[in-house]
Amino acid sequence: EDDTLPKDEL
Amino acid sequence: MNIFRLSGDVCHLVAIIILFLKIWRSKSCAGISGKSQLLFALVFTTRYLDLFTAFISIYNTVMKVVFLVLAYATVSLIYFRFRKSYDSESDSFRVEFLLVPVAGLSFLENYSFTPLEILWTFSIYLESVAILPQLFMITKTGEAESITTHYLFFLGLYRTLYLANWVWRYHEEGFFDQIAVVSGVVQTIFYCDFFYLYFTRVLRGSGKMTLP
Repeated sequence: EDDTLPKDEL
Repeated sequence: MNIFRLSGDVCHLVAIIILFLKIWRSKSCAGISGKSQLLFALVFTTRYLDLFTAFISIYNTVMKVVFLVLAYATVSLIYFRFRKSYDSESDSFRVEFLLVPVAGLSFLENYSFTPLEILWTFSIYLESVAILPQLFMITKTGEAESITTHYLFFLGLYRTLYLANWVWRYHEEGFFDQIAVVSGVVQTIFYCDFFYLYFTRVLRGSGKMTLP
């Protein structure tokens, strides 16, 4: 399953 | 973006600049763990692979480039330019005891089994233990120059502010990144002991921090 989250943090 | 995350990123940048300037101006990396700096360079390298594939904002891109450049510049100062002052005797933490479990865990516990996602997860887990060689070196030498403690203070402050950032994002956006939060809490806990020494010794004006 692909429940990746947005990678907006450094 | 919120004030906690922005100030956290600024503290992180300040910490990295403090360390770089300390080594550059004193022309020495005595008391600095090259291993920790290598691990941080690895953290940024494995985390910022999306630098060219995912554009988030100018700020995000600029900060990633700055962190990468400063991390590698610091490593090159330690291992090349001022390598004679590098105290490899005291910098004896076995980093393989960190890399193997972190790599194993990133294959087991991740959000999706893709190369980019596993490398990102690896960087998150690695960052939470990357400071250990530096903290170990301080306990081994029994002291740390005050500028080194200021570097660690800003690094710890950056992590503490990120915890506040996650509380804020959960409250405001319902956003919760379990891997980042659990790893971040573990990382911040490693700084607690240092914070105690920092506030009770360094800020009392004793100049350098000597361990009991």
